[in-house]
Amino acid sequence: LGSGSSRDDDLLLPYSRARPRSVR
Amino acid sequence: DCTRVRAGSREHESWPLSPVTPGARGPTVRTFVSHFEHRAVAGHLTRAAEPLRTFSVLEPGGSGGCASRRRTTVEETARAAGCSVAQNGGFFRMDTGECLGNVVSDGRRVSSAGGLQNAQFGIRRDGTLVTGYLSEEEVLDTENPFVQLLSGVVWLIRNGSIYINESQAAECNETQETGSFSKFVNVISARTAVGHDRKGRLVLFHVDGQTEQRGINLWEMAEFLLKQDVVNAINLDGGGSATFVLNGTLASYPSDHCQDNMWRCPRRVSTVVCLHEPRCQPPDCNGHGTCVEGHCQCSGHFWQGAACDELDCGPANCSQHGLCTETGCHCEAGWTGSNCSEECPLGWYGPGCQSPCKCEHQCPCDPQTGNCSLARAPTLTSILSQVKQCLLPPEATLKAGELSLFTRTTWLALTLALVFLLLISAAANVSLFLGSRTERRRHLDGAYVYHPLQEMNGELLASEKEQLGDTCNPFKD
Repeated sequence: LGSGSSRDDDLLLPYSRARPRSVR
Repeated sequence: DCTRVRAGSREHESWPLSPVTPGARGPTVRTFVSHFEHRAVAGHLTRAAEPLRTFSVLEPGGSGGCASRRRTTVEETARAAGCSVAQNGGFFRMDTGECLGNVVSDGRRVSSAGGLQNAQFGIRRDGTLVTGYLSEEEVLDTENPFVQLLSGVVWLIRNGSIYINESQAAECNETQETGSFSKFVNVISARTAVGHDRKGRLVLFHVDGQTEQRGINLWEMAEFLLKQDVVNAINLDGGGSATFVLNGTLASYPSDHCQDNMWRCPRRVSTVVCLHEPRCQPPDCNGHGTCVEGHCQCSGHFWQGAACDELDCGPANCSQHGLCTETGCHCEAGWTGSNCSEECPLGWYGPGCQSPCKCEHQCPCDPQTGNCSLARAPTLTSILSQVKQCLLPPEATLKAGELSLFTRTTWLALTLALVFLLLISAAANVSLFLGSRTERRRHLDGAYVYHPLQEMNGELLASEKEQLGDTCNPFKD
């Protein structure tokens, strides 16, 4: 249907992207 | 700062395989427009029976998608896999395309969360539906391995109760910047979820929306699912990832904008949850059959069972003298026949009686080993002839010609000797007979005397004397 690619602009993230969780 | 739980067992619910409701056909898709606090929200609720055979977790663009960190629209993945209903699945890194969490797709372990604690939903090989938290050890279990598994964030409903607060504590929210996790829980947006109901049917949930503008939060989603008799469910990726595809075609209103922001475009996502025609378990029928409408049709005469993984050579089961293989009974040495119930014919031995005995004078041999000993012969005569022929010590045996000559001469001599003896004895008998006759004649013409035996043998008894006294002696002296 050639709808084209999305802009990925509606982000719903459980963890903020600021700092990846450091694993102990 | 989240800990990895490598071993042991974590909080989760296991729902055993439910009996198949007769007549249950493909998935049922319900479309709704419901009101949540004066907001009209459109969405789909899908139920599917026999999830073990109708539900799959798919990698983006098919097998290997996670390894190559592919991102593909749900339509593309669903069409290629023949899904009748499909939705976006687990979370992924937007910048790298890395699949996050645990992924098991159609029995293939694709990726592991290494024990990081997020909400899991999966199906084990025996059909058990598992929802909740798992240690790495439980994810990698091989006794009853997962055939489908994916990770979400927030266990929405546990055993018929809302479990969101407990999830926030379990899923490392305290380490985040202020409120990102709790914002994730409470903001309205497009949402998707996966779970199961009390009848063991798989449930897919999807609502359209846009973060902070349209849609629902996790509490409203959980309430809606509870009313739909869902017993366990987890929250999957939402926002611009939320996509619903029916028979390979987009059937929802994604919130991401296209490059031309007049329009909305479905996002290229990572894993996909897919409902399809019942598949065989395993899909390839263990390589011994073909899958027709979800049922294995076994190839050959001997593969049996729902998964064509049982060999059956009939009730005789190869008469305990062989092994049942996919070409039938494979007989032990010394036995033959379709059921290994017949001994090897004389003169043959070994597995399937394929080897001819190698004994002198074509003597039979041991049907198992081929040793040239006295093999079992079926009749007395053949045993006798066999004994004669096969037990003579080697030096005594002559060549075939000599032997027959030797036999003939012997027999002749033996016969002549017997005839000669017969004649002599006949002559002897005749002469004796004639001799005795003349003797008797001579003997009979002369006087003869009778002696009663009593007198001959001693004193007469008194009674007998008296008797003798008053009667004349009937006998002449």
